[in-house]
Amino acid sequence: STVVVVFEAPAWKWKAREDGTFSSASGDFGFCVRPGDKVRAGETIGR
Amino acid sequence: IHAANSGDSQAGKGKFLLPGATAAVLVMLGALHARRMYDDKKVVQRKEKGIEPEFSPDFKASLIRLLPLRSMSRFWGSLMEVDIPVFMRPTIYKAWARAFHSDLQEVALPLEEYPSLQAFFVRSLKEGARPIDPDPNCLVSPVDGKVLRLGELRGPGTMIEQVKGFSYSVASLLGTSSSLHDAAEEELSREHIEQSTPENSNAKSWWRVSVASPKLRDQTVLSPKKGIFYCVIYLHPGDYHRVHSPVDWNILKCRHFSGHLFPQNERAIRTVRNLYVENERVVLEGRWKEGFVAIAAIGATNVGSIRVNLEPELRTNRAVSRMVHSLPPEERVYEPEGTGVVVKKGEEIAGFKMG
Repeated sequence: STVVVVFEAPAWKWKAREDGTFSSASGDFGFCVRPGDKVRAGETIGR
Repeated sequence: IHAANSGDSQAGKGKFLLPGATAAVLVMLGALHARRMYDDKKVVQRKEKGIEPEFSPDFKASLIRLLPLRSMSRFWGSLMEVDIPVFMRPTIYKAWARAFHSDLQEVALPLEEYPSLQAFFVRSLKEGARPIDPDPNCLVSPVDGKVLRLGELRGPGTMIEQVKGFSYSVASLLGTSSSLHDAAEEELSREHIEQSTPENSNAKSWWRVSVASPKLRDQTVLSPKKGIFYCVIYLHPGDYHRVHSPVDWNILKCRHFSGHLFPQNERAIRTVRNLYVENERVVLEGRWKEGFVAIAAIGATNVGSIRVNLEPELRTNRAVSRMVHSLPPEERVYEPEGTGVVVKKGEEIAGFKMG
């Protein structure tokens, strides 16, 4: 059996610099696990 | 095989314990099994070297469609529900635990109290055996298992890779309305796409925002953009088979797709096209503080039944004809519309059963 979780999360945030260009800021979602990892219910997989 | 190997050669001459055809079949099966073990070993070795397994549809994958997998699954389930004598229970469950690496220390009840292997398989755990990360900004695993795939969905296709060389559609997996997908593609083709922002997105536009995001990001300042992420987790037979909520969310819909029940081992993943989309599954869809969220619980031959706590009447793995695979999913929308059922992170929401 398999479970697939699909979810929306902050992917990127763009911040204006003084010179008018943009840079990405923190706040993006990131996974804490990798393919092949064993996980248990309740363990963080992304933050 | 040959009786003449022992005793009187005259008496044994020409007499076989097994008919020739049976012996030939056994030899053939042995050879096939050896070949399969050799192939699997090669895959493991390639994985260790960092080479991803590739999709390779084979003849056996086509033949498997002809097998009565649903009947086999149901038969397996009824076998597993047979009551085991109390004195044999610890021995049998310990053997199961050894074979499938289950942890008997965390089982909620004494082994003698599980009347059948089915009851043992769907066991609950001791209080506190699965602590839930309380951080509101994290998403927790809904099950015990092995992470197969994860990542972000990008582009108009919005596909998840089943294995290198083959991907399946998320819209088909979840049964999300095709109109949403069409809207996303239409949106991409429009010149005024940059007029959209995530702030004006509503509950139904998650797909559109996700697909459109590569263009949107160049247009907006200090505006958090959303992406659609996915995580595929495989549950081994020895794993705890209950599903918990990954976040605090509102469940808005439940869909049941009555499909096939193909096995889901690594070999099947490499050889059966659209494995997850074709199998029987239940999808719970809703929203959390960051937007859309859905969980698909997908059945397999040996673990074909899915129970949903919100739907005690729902019956999966029913004895049905093959034609049912082409039917649309049964969908239930929870009231009040737009709010649905509030579920806390870590709360049990579903579970699997054998057969």
